[in-house]
Amino acid sequence: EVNALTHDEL
Amino acid sequence: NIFRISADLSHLASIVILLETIRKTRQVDGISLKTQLLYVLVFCTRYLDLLTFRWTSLYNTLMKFFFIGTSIYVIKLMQECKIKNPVAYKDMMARDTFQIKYLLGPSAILAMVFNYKFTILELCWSFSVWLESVAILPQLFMLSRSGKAGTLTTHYIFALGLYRALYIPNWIWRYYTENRFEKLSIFTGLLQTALYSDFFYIYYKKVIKGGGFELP
Repeated sequence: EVNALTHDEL
Repeated sequence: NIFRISADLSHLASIVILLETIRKTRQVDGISLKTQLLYVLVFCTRYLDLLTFRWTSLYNTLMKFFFIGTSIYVIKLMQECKIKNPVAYKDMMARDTFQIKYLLGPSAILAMVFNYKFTILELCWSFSVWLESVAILPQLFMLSRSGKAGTLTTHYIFALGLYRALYIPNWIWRYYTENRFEKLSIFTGLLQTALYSDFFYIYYKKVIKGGGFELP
């Protein structure tokens, strides 16, 4: 499973 | 990881260089107001999650406030130049002629088409990554038209370009270590870096190897 929905980058 | 921290430091450096440029020259020579206004919009739409208080880390939150704060501060400094040095300001405005509606419109459409969820927060986030990928264009357009740029301005653009370029190995790293693959960030990041590629090449040839900076 590929995770994408966390915007923890700037 | 090392790429991510170097990227963020390079982003910080670019802002310090920009502020230093404005402070030192006491004017806005060579800086595009339009690009700077786009960055305010980029940071304000991307970091809307600050309002939800679902923070990832202290580092993340502090950086977000820093980028929003400094981007607005740059606009304030540029407006001060309008009063202190109206001739130079007018000269800058006369050369800052890129039509940003051609960046804002497509970014809004692309955000509607490509997003992770059709919510205000996610649409704004997607809009911000699309817009950031092209936000440097008014600045590059201004440079290519005048043909010359101050050393500090070129260092600023270089550090800013390097930041997104360094995010690319960071995404590769995260793909292998966390199985994370954020397609929107990666695609817009590649686009953004591609827009800088010509500039990187000229920067390498002219600034690193000595001599002035002139764009074709």
